[in-house]
Amino acid sequence: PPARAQLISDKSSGFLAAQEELPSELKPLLWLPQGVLRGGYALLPPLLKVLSEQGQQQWHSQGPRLQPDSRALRYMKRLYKMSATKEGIPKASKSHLYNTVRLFTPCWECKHPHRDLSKGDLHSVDLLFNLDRVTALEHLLKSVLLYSFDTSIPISSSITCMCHLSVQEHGSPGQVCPSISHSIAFSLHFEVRRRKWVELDVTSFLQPLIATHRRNIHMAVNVTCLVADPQEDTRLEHPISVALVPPSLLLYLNDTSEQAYHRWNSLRHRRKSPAWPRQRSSPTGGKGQETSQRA
Amino acid sequence: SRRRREDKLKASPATSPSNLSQYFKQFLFPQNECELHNFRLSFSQLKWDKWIIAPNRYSPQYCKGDCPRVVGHRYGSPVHTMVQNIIYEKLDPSVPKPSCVPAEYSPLSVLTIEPDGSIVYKEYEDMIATRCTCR
Repeated sequence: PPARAQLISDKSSGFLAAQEELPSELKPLLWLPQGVLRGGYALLPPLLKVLSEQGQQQWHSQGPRLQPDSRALRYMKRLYKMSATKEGIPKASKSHLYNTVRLFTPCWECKHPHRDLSKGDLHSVDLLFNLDRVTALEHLLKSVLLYSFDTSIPISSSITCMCHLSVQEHGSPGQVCPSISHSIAFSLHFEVRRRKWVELDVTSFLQPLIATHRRNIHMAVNVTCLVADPQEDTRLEHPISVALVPPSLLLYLNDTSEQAYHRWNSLRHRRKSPAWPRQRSSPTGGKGQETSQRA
Repeated sequence: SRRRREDKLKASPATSPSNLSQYFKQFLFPQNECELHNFRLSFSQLKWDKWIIAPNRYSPQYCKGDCPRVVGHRYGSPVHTMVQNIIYEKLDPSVPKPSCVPAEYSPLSVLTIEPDGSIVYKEYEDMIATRCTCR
């Protein structure tokens, strides 16, 4: 019906922009409840494209995807192994409340190399993260700045750092210098040897920005690190600021749309469904089991 | 008559127990009854492995086979299924017989690279058929 076609042309959510890429004859197929379209389903468009005969060529011919940072990819593969089985079935665990995890590498960063050994080693960067892929139905559970170390650079084993975060707000377009909306400082101690990654929890800090569906987050991060064991010579050949790789932003989200898997929902669904689907019965065993089940 | 019986026995040797169960099976279950079948694919066959990082293999499974005439609770089918069968057989053959379709699914976790280069881990509902029914 025309009303539905109207829905598709609505530009209300970033995800719909991706629909433009679909071949025209697929558009009518795409009438799905708003929830799904806003669901930002990476899998839907290509599944639909494969259904149209020339989908194959188009899908290949589509412009190359930006390749992610290799460290980020390694981290997400490790997260996948912790969250799902080899067959891809989500693992049930109490801490596993999220059904979506997004990792963003900064669109750009500018480092401010600066060393003052009396105050320790300062690692200061300006970062811009573009969050266009976060959909209106994905609610933030936890956000983390993910630091990794360039392990080829020898640095002291245990380190204590003070971290100072501030977010720049670009109010009116004409505004030249960004006003700092809010900042946060916290200290953190970790043993480099045992860790490749250091996670800075910035949930409370970013919650208000992500709740208002901010598309771009411009953040300045100053990390001042002191070598923890004084015996060691503080004049490090390689300051920590060289070893720290600019951080990625990790968002643990709960996607509330229908296509996403909801743990609590699957339990409710099992209890609700009246039908006893047929047990796959072998000629000998299953029969007996079925009669007892029917009884 | 005893000789005739012996001749007859010689002609048709007693069936062994295994053939017996095979013989009766055709009465208990139609040959290709509705049930879950395995199907395994890898995203590289669809040439999607450039952006779907994990899992390497995906087994969506599928349901196939004939629905017996009297399904009752055998498949968790509602009574409507039998009514539809009666309509098909007695009243109007243009009404389709009940079909063998999935009754339950399990989710799938997928790791993909988005067009902007960000990486997303997502858990999708209803991606693997786990049980079949006749409807």
